[in-house]
Amino acid sequence: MVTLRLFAHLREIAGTARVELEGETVAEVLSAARARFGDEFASGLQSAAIWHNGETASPADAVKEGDELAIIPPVSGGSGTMAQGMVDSALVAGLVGLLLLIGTNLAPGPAWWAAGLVLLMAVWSVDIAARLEDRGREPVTLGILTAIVVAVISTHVYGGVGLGFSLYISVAVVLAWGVVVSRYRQLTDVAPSVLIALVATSGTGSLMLTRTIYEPDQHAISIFILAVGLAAVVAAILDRVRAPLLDPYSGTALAAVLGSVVGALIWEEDVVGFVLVGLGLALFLVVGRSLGSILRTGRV
Amino acid sequence: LGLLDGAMFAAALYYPLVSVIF
Repeated sequence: MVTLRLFAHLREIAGTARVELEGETVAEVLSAARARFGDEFASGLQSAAIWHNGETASPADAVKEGDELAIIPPVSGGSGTMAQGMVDSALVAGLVGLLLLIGTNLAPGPAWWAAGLVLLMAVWSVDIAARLEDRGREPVTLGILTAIVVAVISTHVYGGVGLGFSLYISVAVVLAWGVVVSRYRQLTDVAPSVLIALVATSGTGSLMLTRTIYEPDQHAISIFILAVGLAAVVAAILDRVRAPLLDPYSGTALAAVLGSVVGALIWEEDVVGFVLVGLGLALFLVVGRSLGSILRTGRV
Repeated sequence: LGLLDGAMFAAALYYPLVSVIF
């Protein structure tokens, strides 16, 4: 029997961190694991690093009784303790982000709100770019950050037209970066960079514009913060605790609709309208998470 | 920060969504 140690989402799929399996070689043990834990596990296995008694292993390596194989997916951070640390720092970051949005929304005038958004989008872009770098890509991080700043200024000055302009700018800045710096000329680096820049700039511009137009009278931003915050909290809980009938994605979607409706009731807004907004948010949250997962790990 | 991905995407499309509905 060989001990297989599992980390991150492979551990979640298998429902255990440690399993004993039969096999003469690394490949045989892994195929026994595939047979036991199914297709989702098998696809996760493709991008995972395999360690045999603390050394990198290849499929043909022979294994014997009492050996230990560790399967470490790229997102786990390398070991059990690291994975645990990353989970906590992600929670803290999410909470800080939420408080930042609430605080800057309460502050009068658009300046604090804009500054908070830029900070949040910058942190997110740098984080997702770092994950791409982990996978050997070279995202145009500085170009993305430049695009975010340009988006804030252009949306503040020109409103809706500025938001449209900032989308054009975010594509142009990232592409132009490749003209100046030769190592950013690979399509596999430019494409995700443009995508990150588009999401970050339109996110910044869109929330700025919504606050300018719909706050403080119509509470669209407060309801956004409530719905998305609730959805993130529910998703964070469901990622850690397995609930019957509710996976993280449907939990996120339900929480977004619920948050939106509760927000509309609290601030006495049009409930029917905000049910639709909640449904839209639910869809965007689920799609966005899948998109993020593609960018971070190359898989949905 | 995977949880933020969905939130960022939702943020990006929030203004178009709200302005279409209201």
